[in-house]
Amino acid sequence: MLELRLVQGGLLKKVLDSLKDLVNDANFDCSATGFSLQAMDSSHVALVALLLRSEGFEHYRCDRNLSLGMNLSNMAKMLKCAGNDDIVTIKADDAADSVTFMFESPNQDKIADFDMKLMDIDSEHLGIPEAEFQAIVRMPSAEFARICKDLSTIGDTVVISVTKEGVKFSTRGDIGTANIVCRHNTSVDKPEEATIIEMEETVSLTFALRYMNSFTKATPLANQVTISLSSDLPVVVEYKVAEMGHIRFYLAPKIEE
Amino acid sequence: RGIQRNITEFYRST
Repeated sequence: MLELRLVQGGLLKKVLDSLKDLVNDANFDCSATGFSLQAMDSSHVALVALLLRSEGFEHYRCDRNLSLGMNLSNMAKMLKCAGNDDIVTIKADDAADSVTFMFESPNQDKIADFDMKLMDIDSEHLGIPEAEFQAIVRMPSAEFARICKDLSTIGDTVVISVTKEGVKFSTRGDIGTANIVCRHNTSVDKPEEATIIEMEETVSLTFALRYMNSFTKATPLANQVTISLSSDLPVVVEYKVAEMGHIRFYLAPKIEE
Repeated sequence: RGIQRNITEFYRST
């Protein structure tokens, strides 16, 4: 028996909106730790890892570890039917072939339940070791989204370089080139407007902008994004999910031909 | 531009 009650149901809507274009089907794993997911995009270039810790739910009952295979676009369709302020409860029996999403309006005057068929998904799970990164950039998530969107109108790839000068996002295309430099800046009115660059070593990596733009669908989840870089490793683009967890996107770099 | 690497090249299967 699984029963997870999330008062901030809107968070789950935002999580699904940030996943559904990248991944078609995925297993949601429920354990005492929390509600999690790891999935790759269909071309196995990017990976997403979601964790919503059990403490973040108002009620979290998970009698035994369960893996719920769901089509994310169908799940997103169902969650779209919840109000942004609704309380969302996810329910499933141990041997269930469906999952129930229950939506309660904040003043309890409307209660809806949606039942979605589960599916068997044979997915590969990857072990991701904790890594020390050469550079970690924290910046406003909207700024990062803007940069990815702007650069993708000019080129297909972005070179992200971190030096003492700051973090530079560069692209080139048929019509020309573009470089955007963001400097370390903590003298801002609000902490979420800060850009914090921690650098052990300079690093420069090339990534496909198509994936970066897909990751930025998570922008409504968090004011800040963390971009962790090391030479010859996938970049990690992380958005916090309130105080209860995170969504991390891993993207393999491109190499020179 | 460049050759796209695969994410599975970096992490082992569990």
